[in-house]
Amino acid sequence: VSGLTAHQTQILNLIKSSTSAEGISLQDLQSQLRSINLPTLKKAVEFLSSEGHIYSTIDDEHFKSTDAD
Amino acid sequence: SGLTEEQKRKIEENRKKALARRAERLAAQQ
Repeated sequence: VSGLTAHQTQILNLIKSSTSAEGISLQDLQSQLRSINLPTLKKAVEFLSSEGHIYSTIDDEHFKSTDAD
Repeated sequence: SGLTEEQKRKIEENRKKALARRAERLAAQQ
């Protein structure tokens, strides 16, 4: 996706790969992206959400991609 | 899935809001 940083793209791809109804949790993202610290991860997720790439599902810690369907 | 109807409704609502944000962003880029 153009206009995204490497971290944002990596995070977006992981969120896209989730197939569950509630999406992927922040905790799962963190455990799969050990090279990215939590504040950076949260900031990237916030950005992706503000741009409409992703949205929160059952709570503010689970996310799905708008590209998934 | 194990989601309640209320959870499904909220997820769908959030999805629509995100799609609206995405459309806004794309419109702003043009």
